Amino acid sequence: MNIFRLLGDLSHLLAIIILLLKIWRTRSCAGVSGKSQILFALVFTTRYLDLFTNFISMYNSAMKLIYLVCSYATVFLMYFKFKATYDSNHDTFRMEFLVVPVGGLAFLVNHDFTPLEILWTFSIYLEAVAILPQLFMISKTGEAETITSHYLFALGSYRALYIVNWVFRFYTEGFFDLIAIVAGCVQTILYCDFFYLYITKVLKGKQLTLPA
Amino acid sequence: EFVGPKHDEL
Repeated sequence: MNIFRLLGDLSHLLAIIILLLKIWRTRSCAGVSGKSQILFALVFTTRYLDLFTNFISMYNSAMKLIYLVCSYATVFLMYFKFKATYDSNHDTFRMEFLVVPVGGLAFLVNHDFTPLEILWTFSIYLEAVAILPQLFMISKTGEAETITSHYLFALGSYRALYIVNWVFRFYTEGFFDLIAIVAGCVQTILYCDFFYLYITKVLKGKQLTLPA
Repeated sequence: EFVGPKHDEL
């Protein structure tokens, strides 16, 4: 564990909690892509199956459980409790366009051809692109609530911090996991455009709107 | 035997 990884994990946790609190306190999930949230729940489910097979630390297991519970809670709030506020007309990205190619790639490019390892690889690839329905939704409506943009910033920062962690681990431990690194870089690149808008607009007190 | 990286990250 190093400081970058810890900050990355905390940033990830912060993002998940910001989103849950936003939905709970406003009693609304307007502007949030349910498809991205379903994909994230799928990411955690397929990655954290090793909770049953591989013990790393209390911290590791606790965080996995928290991520899993929070992501399912978010999906539950969106599709059941506050379903009336879910903006499905704007959430039109087709999940199968991500899940099918990512599933195929996980079969072809992985560290080991075993069920758990393929599911882990699938989760890494899927996480890289799971935010696309959310970004697509924002590009359709042309705007995002400020709290939603805080959520996205925390979520994007998490993988960016992990990249620093991977550089650090490579030099200190000689550890590198090429699959995670390449997918993590793709994931971070997808957020770059959003980061730019966040810094130039939201941090200056304006709402995030896309140029016409 | 699987010799890939151990998945100790979240």
